[in-house]
Amino acid sequence: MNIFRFAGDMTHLASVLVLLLKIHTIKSCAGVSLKTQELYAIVFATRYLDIFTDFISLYNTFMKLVFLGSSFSIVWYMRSHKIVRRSYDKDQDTFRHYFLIVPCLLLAMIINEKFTFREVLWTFSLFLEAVAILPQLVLLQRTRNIDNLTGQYIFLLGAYRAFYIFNWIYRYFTEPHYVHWIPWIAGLLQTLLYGDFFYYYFHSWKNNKKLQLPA
Amino acid sequence: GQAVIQHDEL
Repeated sequence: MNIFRFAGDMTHLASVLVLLLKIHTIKSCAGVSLKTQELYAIVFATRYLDIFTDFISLYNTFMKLVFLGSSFSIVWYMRSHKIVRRSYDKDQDTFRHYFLIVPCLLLAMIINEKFTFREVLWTFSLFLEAVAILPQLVLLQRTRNIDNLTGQYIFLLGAYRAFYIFNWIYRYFTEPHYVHWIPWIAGLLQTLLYGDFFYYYFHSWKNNKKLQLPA
Repeated sequence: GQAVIQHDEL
């Protein structure tokens, strides 16, 4: 474990807690894409298949349970909670996220470190996570208004993977033979997808004005 | 290679 990875995990944890807190306290999911949340639930479900078979550390297992629990409860809130579901804007959240799942699965069948069930799904979860934010960014551009909590959620979600990139650089130089091109490239692409959001988020913060993405 | 690749990152 290194400081970059720990910072990344804490930032990731903060992002899901911000979203869960927003939905739980104000009982609203306005501006939040259910598609992105469903994709994240799939990402964690396919990435943590080893949760019961490989024990890495208490921290690792605990965090896996937190990410699984939070992502599925956010999906439950947005789909089934009688009050929260009313604020879900399904007419605007129309990104066909199944068009992301199939290509990621096919790609994972071709590009992986080992052609086994778990490894292919683990690779699939990396590719899917790289594009999972797209429905949320599309919804943002459609609705144009973005409340602070949703903005913070997306910012933290993008920042966590940026911290992971520093973690990979650190591990590359400190651990011999530590080379994992697949998460590195998927993680880099994922962070780049947040590029324009970061740009507008930073400017709205600097000029202290409401965050608006260009149409 | 190893039988099962252990991923220690989240």
